[in-house]
Amino acid sequence: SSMFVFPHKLILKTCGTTTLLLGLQRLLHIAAVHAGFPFHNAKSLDDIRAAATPYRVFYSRKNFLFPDKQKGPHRSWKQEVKYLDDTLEGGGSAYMVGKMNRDHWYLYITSPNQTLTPPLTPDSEPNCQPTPATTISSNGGSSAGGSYSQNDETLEILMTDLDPENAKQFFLSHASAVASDKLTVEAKNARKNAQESLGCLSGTPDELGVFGHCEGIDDESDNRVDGAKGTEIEELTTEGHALGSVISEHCGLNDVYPTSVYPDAKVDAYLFSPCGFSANGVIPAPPNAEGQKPGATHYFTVHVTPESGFSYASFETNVPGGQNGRTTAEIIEHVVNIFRPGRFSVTLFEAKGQSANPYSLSDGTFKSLSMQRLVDPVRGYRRMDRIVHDFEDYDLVFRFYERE
Amino acid sequence: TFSPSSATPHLTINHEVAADLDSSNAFEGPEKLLEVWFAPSASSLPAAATPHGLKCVPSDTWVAMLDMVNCKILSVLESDDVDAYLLSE
Repeated sequence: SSMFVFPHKLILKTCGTTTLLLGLQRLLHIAAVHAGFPFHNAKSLDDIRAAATPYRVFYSRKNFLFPDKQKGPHRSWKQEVKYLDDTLEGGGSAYMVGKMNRDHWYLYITSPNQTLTPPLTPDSEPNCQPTPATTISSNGGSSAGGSYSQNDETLEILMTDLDPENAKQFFLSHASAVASDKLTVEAKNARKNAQESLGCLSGTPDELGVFGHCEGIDDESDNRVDGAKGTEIEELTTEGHALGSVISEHCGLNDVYPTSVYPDAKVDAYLFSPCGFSANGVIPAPPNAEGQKPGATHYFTVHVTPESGFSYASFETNVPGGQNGRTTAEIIEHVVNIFRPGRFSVTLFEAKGQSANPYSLSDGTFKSLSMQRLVDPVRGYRRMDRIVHDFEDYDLVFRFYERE
Repeated sequence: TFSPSSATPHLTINHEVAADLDSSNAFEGPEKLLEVWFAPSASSLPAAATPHGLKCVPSDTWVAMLDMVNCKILSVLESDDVDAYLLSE
C-alpha cells in the first residue's frame, strides 16, 4: 500500500483486506486540526467530528476477486458508495467502467466544491505552524484566486494473470538468489579493483612476474573481509527494503523513469515475505537547459501480488507523459513488458484544458490529449474495449487489452 | 566531494515495522484508491491553512488514521512537493 501527501491533496492506495474508507473521517479531521483546512460541521476543532471540507474526492477500484473476504464497507460497491455519500454528505456520482462480467472498474467522484476558492497562500510564511482554522460561511468563500494545477493527469495500469516467469521475480526465494548473485559479483569486482590498485594483476605466476605477490591482500585479510561481507550479504538478501531495491533494478522498474532523463528520481521499494512487492517513486521534474527545475515533483507507485491464480500488478503515475520525458505509450509498453500480463486495463484521467493543441477530427470535433495518447497499439496485445467518459472537468479514457 | 542535490528526495525507513512482516494472507490484489483534495492546487491553499498544507502534518499523526485502515508505515520518501509513504499490507 502507499500514501502520497501533497500540500493540497492526499492519495491513499491500499491492498488486500484493508479498510481504506474507514480512515476517511479521521483524514478529514486531521486536515482540519493539523493542516488548518476549513471545516463546516462543528463549532470548534475540539469536536472530534470536526472535518475539513474537501475540495473534491475520487475513489476508485477494480472489481475485487474475493469481495466476500473484504471487510467494512468494501464488500460491495453499493456499500462503498453509501459510505462515501454519508461521510461526504452526498454530492458524489458513482460509475462503473468496463464489462460487468469481466475486469471492470469503479469510480466515485465529487464535483469541485465552489465554496473553496481561496486566495493564494503568501509565499513568505516562515514555518508550518497551523493558523487558526475557520468555518466556511453559508454564502461560500471568496472569489476564485488560485492558480489551477498544470499537467494534472493520472495514468493507471491494472494487470492480471501475470506471466509466471515474470511473476517469479517477486518471490522472496528468487529475490534472495538474485541479491546474492549481485553481491557476489560486486564483491569480486571490489577485490579485483583493490588488487589492481595495489599493483596486483591476475594471471599465472610466470605471467605476473615481479607483481606476483600482493602485500595487503593476504589470506587473513581476505577472511576478515569475507566475514563482514557474509553478514552484509545475509542482511541484503533478507531485508525487505534491500531486496526491494535489488528487484526494482533487476525487473526494469528503475528504468521506467531512468536517471539519465530524471536525474533526481528516487525509488523506495519493499519485497514482502514470502512474496509481494510495493514501490513508490518520487520524480522531481528534469532540469531544463539552464539547469533550473521547471516543474513540480511527481510520483509513481507499483504493487504486485505474484501468486498464480490471482496474480495482479498495478502501476500508477502522475508524471506528465511526453514533454521532455517519456511518452505515455512508452511508459505503458515498458510496464507491461515487466509483468507480461494475460490482460490489463489502462485508465488515463486528465484535467480538461491541458492540451495546447487538441487533435481535430474530420467531423469538426476535437480529441483531448488523453485520447491521442492512448491510440498507440501495445505490441503483443489485442484491444478489447475502449470507453471514453467526458466528466465536468476531466476526461477519462479506459482501455482493456488481452494477450494475443 | 559529493553533496546530494537539493531536489533529491530523502528516505527514512521504519525498521521496527519492516522487520517482521508476513504477506501470506494478502491474497487480494486489486487495490482501493482514495484521493482527497482540499484545494485546487498546491499554490492555492486557503488562507487559513498552514503554508505547506497537509505536508505540515507530522508522520506520527497519520499513524492513527492508518491504524483504522489497517496499514503501517514502512518508510517515507520526502521531497519538496510530495511525501511518499510505503505502507504494509
